[in-house]
Amino acid sequence: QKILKKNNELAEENRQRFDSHGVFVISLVSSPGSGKTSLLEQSLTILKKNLRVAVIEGDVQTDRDAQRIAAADVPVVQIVTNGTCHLEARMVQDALREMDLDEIDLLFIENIGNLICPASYELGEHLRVVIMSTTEGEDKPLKYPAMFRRSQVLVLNKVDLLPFLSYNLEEAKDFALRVNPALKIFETSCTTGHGIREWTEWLRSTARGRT
Amino acid sequence: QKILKKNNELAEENRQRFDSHGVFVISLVSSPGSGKTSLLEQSLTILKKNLRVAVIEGDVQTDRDAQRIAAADVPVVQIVTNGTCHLEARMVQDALREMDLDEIDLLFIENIGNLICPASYELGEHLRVVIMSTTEGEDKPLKYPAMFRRSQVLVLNKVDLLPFLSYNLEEAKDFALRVNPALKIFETSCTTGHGIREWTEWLRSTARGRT
Ligand SMILES: Nc1nc2c(ncn2[C@@H]2O[C@H](COP(=O)(O)OP(=O)(O)OP(=O)(O)O)[C@@H](O)[C@H]2O)c(=O)[nH]1
Ligand SMILES: Nc1nc2c(ncn2[C@@H]2O[C@H](COP(=O)(O)OP(=O)(O)OP(=O)(O)O)[C@@H](O)[C@H]2O)c(=O)[nH]1
Ligand SMILES: [Mg+2]
Ligand SMILES: [Mg+2]
Ligand SMILES: [Zn+2]
Ligand SMILES: [Zn+2]
Repeated sequence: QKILKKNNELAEENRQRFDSHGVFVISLVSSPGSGKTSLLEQSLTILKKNLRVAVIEGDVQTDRDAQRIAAADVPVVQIVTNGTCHLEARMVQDALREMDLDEIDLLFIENIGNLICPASYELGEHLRVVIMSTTEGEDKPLKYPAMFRRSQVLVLNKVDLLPFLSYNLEEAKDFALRVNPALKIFETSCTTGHGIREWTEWLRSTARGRT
Repeated sequence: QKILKKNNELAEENRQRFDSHGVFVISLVSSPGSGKTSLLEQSLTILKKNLRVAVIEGDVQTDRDAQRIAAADVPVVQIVTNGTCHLEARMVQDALREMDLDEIDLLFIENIGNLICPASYELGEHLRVVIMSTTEGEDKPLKYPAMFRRSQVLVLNKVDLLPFLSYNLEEAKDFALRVNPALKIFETSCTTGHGIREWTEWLRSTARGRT
């Protein structure tokens, strides 16, 4: 538990730095392949029209996700953990050395694909967004509750696949709200663009209210 | 590293116990929602016709998966880790107290939905099977390589959804074989039953060859 205490101190340092530079920070968590990078690709194209955006990518191996973000013409720093299954505040602090916070309005941190231990490691973000895909089953909020409890937003992604699944969207939302009644829920598709505008508009107004 | 060394000693004890009772043990790993429990439901219905099968379920919270296995009329023990993101050999050893190995030919262990740290914890199994869903993207073997490297079989599940995805099945297989050229690969669908017979036949003959 000493590790978590130390991590939370560094997270608080990160947060103070973000606040002093007026940067609003959002972290994305999910199972591997739920669509974190895809949601970033869709959202950044819209947000960067009038906001200065940047991304910190976290992965166990490869910089493939950072390459996708760089291809969208957005500044990105890739953290490769070489095995650690979650990002820590210290890693984010190191990554910030490569960024100029005075040039950023909105900073996204894509965490490692893992629904469990990233929930315990604050990074200094203002908002944690958990993404759940319609292809993963309705029961994930009940089976992996800590992540849903410690997030403020749930994005239910891949709704374009609903016609081909026996997925019960209302039940999945009910399970999520049972674990965390305060969750704000968006439904999106990164392939059709469904729901991306509501999500980015909400982000824009939430960021404006904070900084 | 002392933890892993101790774990591997207990895993070896488990393996010797399995061998002395003639039980063939298969562990299933994947991201959350790839279809571990669904593959068990489909496979056990076929295998239990002429083999004595049993399951150890591992989850962070709930016994929902064990309930699904019990509903298929198969003996099952549920391990609830209350937060630990992987099963350990000690937990399996405890679960074995509730099972009579003389009554079992084939034992399945469903690990916690997590593509990262379960790769480091041997449980005493003869075979580790990693399941990847067509809905997660082709890149998971490259991004989460340890799990693919330490598995002997890859099951590519949810192939029924291929017509609705831009998923490149051959590329996904190529990435998996790049990480582990020895992987045996099956393509399945737990909703249409596609590939389930080949997979269960291969399991049956592999188990027969071992015990
Ligand atoms: N049909 C459909 N596919 C999607 C959607 N969003 C993402 N995908 C696909 O899902 C797969 C995984 O997407 P990624 O964006 O790489 O997922 P991720 O969460 O960033 O994955 P990791 O970083 O490896 O954990 C890719 O094949 C995407 O094309 C969606 O809304 N609908
Ligand atoms: N279309 C389709 N859906 C599937 C298939 N296999 C499983 N599913 C669905 O995928 C979702 C998750 O399946 P599960 O079997 O619960 O997955 P799991 O890997 O056991 O999940 P956890 O134990 O929570 O990690 C459910 O909604 C299943 O109905 C398949 O082959 N095709
Ligand atoms: Mg990604
Ligand atoms: Mg399961
Ligand atoms: Zn971790
Ligand atoms: Zn773990």
